[in-house]
Amino acid sequence: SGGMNNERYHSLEDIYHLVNKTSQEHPDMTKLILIGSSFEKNPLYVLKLSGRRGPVDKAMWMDCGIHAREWISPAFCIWFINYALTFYKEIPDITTLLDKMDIYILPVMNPDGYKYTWTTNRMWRKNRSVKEGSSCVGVDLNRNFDANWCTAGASSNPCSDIYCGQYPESEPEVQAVTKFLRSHKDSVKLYFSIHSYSQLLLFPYSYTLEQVPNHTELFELVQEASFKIRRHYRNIYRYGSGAKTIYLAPGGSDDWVYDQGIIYSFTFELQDRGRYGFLLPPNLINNACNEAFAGVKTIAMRVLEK
Amino acid sequence: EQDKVLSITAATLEQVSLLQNISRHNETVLWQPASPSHIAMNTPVHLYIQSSSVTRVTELLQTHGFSFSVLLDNTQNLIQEQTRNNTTDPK
Repeated sequence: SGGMNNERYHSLEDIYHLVNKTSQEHPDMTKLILIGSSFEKNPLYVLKLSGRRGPVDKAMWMDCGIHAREWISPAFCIWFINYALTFYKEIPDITTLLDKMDIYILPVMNPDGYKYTWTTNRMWRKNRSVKEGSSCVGVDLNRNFDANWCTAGASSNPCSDIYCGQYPESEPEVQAVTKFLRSHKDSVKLYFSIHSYSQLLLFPYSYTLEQVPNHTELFELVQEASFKIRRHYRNIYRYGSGAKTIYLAPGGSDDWVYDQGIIYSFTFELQDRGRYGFLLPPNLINNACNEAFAGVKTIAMRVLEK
Repeated sequence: EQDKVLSITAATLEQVSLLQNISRHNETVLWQPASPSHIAMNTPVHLYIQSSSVTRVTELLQTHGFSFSVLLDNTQNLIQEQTRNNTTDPK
């Protein structure tokens, strides 16, 4: 009892506990990987999910909780882990995914910020790094990747909510992720970054209005995902490239991943579109996760076919 | 007054500039877009306002003819609901 309850948010300590417990209870399907630590030395755990089969050469990455206040994002990663382990060999979609590829899940990429939203300021966005000479705290981790870093759409002001940091990959959280993905570039074919809010299915680029070479292909993938969500959950997700759909935002994870050669790279913005925003009530978590999973699944199955 | 979230739409460049100034105030938090520099005409801006500033900010918006509505009337209730310690896990 009490463990994987989808109808509530989980504190950072709860998430660490859940992830550790899950890896102990499912040693045949999971592996806990420590990829680094945050500025305040909280661990960055990735849970690797695999089907009960031999090794495969394909993998998918999903990170949640880059922005501290976007609580539905870590909630979705936890929901996804629970769904995968509960319904493997019971439901065809998740069984196919786990039989054909490994899935790396980072439930909280910004643990310091997440903790801060539970204890001090519910609206905090950035991480909690401090630098000598500035009284302002935190870097926007989704402006800190080495992708047209700190150009239009990011700020060099340490007090800004979209502060890009002192230099690309200055933040340990970003370094941990890029180091892991660089070393798994040959297997990771598909990347998802989960954010909130405003219900969007986005793909590169965000750092320029120019189109990626496979723009049409990515557009068709998010379009199909959006149609599925609308048909099954009667909810509208807009879709398109980041810069054109919302605004210019350099230094983002999906753009960096794309430029590394992982050409199926997506950012989802989950529920809702403003009514509750970052304060999505707990009783709406399950629905938000179900429709997000419909999007992830639709794209992942198509990419597997490719 | 409680902490609130307003949806505000700027109809002129002057209103855009004023809204950017308001959203930089430390008793407000911009929810959408991510930064004041992204505020544009005829695009809803979602702004979280601390209880102590609600009256002042709404009066300012009314004085300058902004179109706005209340998205969330009492954020504290939701925050309490979210952080309620209802776990039965004895870890």
